[in-house]
Amino acid sequence: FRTFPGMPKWRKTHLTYRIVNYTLDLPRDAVDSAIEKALKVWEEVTPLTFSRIYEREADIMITFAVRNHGDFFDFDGPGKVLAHAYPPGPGINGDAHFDDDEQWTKDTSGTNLFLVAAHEFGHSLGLEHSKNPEALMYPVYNSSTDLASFRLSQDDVTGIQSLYGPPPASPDDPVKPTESARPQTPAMCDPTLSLDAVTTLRGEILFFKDRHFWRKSLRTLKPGFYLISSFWPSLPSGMDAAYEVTSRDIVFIFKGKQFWAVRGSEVQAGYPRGIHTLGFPPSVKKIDAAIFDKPKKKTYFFVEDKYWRFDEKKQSMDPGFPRQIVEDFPGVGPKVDAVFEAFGFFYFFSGSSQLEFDPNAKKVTRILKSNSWFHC
Amino acid sequence: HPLNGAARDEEDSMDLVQHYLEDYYNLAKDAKQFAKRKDSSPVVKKIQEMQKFLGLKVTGKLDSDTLQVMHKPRCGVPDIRE
Repeated sequence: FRTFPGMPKWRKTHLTYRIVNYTLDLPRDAVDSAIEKALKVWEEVTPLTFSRIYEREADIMITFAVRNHGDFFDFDGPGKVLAHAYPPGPGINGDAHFDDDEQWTKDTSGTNLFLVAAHEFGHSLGLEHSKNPEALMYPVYNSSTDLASFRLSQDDVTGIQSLYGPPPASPDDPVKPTESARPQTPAMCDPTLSLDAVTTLRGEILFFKDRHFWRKSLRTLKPGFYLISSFWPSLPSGMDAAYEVTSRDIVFIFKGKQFWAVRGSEVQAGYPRGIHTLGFPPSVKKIDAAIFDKPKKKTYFFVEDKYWRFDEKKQSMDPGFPRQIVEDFPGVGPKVDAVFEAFGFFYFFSGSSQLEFDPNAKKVTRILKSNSWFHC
Repeated sequence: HPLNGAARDEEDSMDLVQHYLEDYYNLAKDAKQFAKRKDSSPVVKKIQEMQKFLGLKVTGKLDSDTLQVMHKPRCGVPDIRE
């Protein structure tokens, strides 16, 4: 990705837009919804929000024009230049112009207005063209884009978040009590420390909490402490669960109804996906914890006092689930915050406690503090 | 479109190439006829820059892939500016 020279960006998170006039190629409401959808693409991965105004000067003025239209960049009739836009700033800056000699369409039979608008609004927010052919900000229009599964590329997300940062935690999260307006940095040796999720990753153990994670290698006593976004900018903070499928070198991260797949620091394309694609019933709104049982090639998903078993080979849920956690993991639960596997034991976290569980003997072998791995 | 006469095509292409390199890759405007200078090093350099940016094979020549991309619809914001 590239930003404009001098990195111009909007110094506020709430922006206004105005559709100054309309193309006759599409019904007005189709133009309205294409523009709204195109702005939402960026809204979903940044703290930015957009609202429409109908008069006066908006931050992003949207016009359809042909040939010479008052700025020094004439349009050129059908084909070739489809539209252009200006980087953030006052006046014409931030505005987007669309060549009305094109045939604008809702699908890809002509020039798709949503796709071109989403690209131009990338400029309006401060992104230049990207060399990545997969990126929305690649300069050449790709008529074969599958609109149904359209997604920003990682390059686009990294780019826009380099200007505005990731979105705040989603509003439908349970609101966590916080003493002060600024998110706190969790204290590693706080005896009351609870964790969001724990997973292994290529031989290390990652302990996630709010916007950060501790990274523990078995070679060092003390863990490193990092911002999640410094490794995975597009991942949410305050995740629910995480587990590693070691045989595929993939870590799955869960938050709410969505889950992501990462390989090292690369978020895999095609994510996030909905958790219901894994076979959960609609009543499941989030996952509490998950762990991959390597010998059995099964993944256990813990949700409140129940758990599901997922067959990683068949890529489907085993029949006969959910079951009560306490039935098959005596001593564990009723609720689990996080779980991971080490030395053949499952380590279950609940609040500030941690249980070492022997899956073969089916019994808790030790009760520990949640931060016992940090050598406080 | 049905094929035009070849000579006409050639002329059209040179126009398109010149404008493409001037508008998006900051080729300096020059009064000399573009067809005569298309093999000159400044123009070759710009063609290479464009091919590199757009992920094409970097040949410095106006091969068919390069011409094909230049004909594709695109955004009017320059790829490389001063």
